[in-house]
Amino acid sequence: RRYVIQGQKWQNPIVTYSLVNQTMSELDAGQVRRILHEALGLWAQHANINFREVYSTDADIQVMFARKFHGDGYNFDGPGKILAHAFYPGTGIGGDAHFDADEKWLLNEPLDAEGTRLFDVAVHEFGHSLGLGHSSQQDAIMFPWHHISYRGKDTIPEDDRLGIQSIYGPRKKIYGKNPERHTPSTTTTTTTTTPAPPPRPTTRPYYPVKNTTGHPWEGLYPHGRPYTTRRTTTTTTERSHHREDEETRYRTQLPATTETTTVRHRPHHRPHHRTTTTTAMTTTTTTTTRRPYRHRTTIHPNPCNTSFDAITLIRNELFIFKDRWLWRMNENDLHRPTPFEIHRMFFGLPADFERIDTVYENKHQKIIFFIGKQYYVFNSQYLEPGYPRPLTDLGLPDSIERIDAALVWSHNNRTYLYSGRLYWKFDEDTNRVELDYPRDMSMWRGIGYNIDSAFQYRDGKTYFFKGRGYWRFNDMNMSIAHEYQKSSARRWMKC
Amino acid sequence: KPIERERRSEAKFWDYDDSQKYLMQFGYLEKSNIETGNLRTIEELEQAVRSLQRFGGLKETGTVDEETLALMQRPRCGAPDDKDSLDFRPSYEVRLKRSRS
Repeated sequence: RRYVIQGQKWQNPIVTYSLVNQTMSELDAGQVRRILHEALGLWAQHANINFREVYSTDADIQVMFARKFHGDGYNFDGPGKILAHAFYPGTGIGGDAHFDADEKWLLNEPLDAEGTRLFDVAVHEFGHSLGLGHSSQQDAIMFPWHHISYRGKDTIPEDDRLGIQSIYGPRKKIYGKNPERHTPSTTTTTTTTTPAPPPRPTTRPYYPVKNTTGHPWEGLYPHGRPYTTRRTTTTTTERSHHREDEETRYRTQLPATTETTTVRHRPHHRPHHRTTTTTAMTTTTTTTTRRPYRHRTTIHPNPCNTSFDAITLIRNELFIFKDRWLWRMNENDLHRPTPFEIHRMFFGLPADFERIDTVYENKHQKIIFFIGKQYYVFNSQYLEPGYPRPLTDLGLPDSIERIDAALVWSHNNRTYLYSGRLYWKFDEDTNRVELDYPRDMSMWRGIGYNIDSAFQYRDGKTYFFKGRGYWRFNDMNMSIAHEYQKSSARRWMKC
Repeated sequence: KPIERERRSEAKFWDYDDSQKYLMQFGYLEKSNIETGNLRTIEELEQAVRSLQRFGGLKETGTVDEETLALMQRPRCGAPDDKDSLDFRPSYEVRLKRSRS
């Protein structure tokens, strides 16, 4: 197979890159940055693309040295075998290049020295970051197995040159100037003026906080840091759409977009009155405690225009959760029942919780709620003593900030937990996740990352929910059974 | 049976499970079997080994011989070789691309 193009490419004329964890003690950060710059410069000499080094989490290509499990589902394996990996162009983790910190990296040593030249591997990995796949040409830079592919000649192997030029086109000649003197603009790295980000906690491996281009559903890395919107080529509508969507996900309800429902509260219940003011780009919620009302108008989300925080069968009844509300759907009802507040059915949840992350009923008929880094075990409607407990009690890594979904999979009736790009199989008997996990969510082909919920319905099928829509899953093929259904409301909320 | 014993000795560095993991990791074998537990046919395994041998420039025998074992133990990039592997690409873009097509 000759060179392979992976379909994605960088649209922005200048691609930024950043060495994320410069505190790498073994290697000299300055030398590493020089080598990264040379490796990118080699591609820039042969294609119409330019690079600029920045030192911030806004970079398109974030370069990281990490070892073993480092949060992307593709663990490194210590010295030897896997040296590095990189992701094809895209938002989120797209474009990033990760190098195995357990390798013996050579920065300046001569070719025959013992170890792995960082330059050779970096050129290869940046080929992926630009959109190239592996080539079976043994002399090509994109050949999967490590070899000295480039020895300082003034050109790269033909297979790589044709590959990169078929994505970005050849390097444009600058007329009217002496072309010999003109070197690709990548060689002029302008040190960025953006202030260096605060020193990162060295207590645990640092994960780059990547941005997203406003795709409404991208939310969190597995360790829970939210994406921030970055200067992107997306149109402002998309971005405002993203901000608006982002807010709907996290803000308390506003009267404008939701029905108002009067819910009577028992007089002893001290209601908190929430006022929400939304300025241009931010939502501030001020909470004031007022004297108890005999009743108050409480607003629940518009069930026909919302994503779900969780949807599951409990005692074979369908429960749908959003923010502080739950709908108890009865199959025989023609109409949707009125929602009520979660803490009026499940006693023992924290009084100030905004929303639950997910919930499921296990094979011991216990009802397990996940909120943030804790989980709550309910025996029917009552919290069992000794709960909540931290997620680490289940064998999950401390870097996990929340569980997106908990599923008893229809294929094998085993429990799976999903968070960000990763998932675990959970052993209900040992009450811990199984050893050979986490794995990357790409195993569940077509579902993508950062899902909202998943459950097995009475029809014995498995459904995944993300944003306002859902997929039915084909267990045997391990892929989605049909295209994304844009509206869950009709099927699940009887809208 | 000397032949059987001889074959088994070839894989003394690596048992078949490691070979399967390698082939799945780099896109030569369907990974989903890990979760579904579906069994594989011998043809599927031999075809995967042949693809690996072709990509690595080896003689295509379909069995994990010495050269193939040596190739599997060489340092390499962690990205999969299968050009259709979507593992290293943000998958919602894939869906976007599909819906566009």
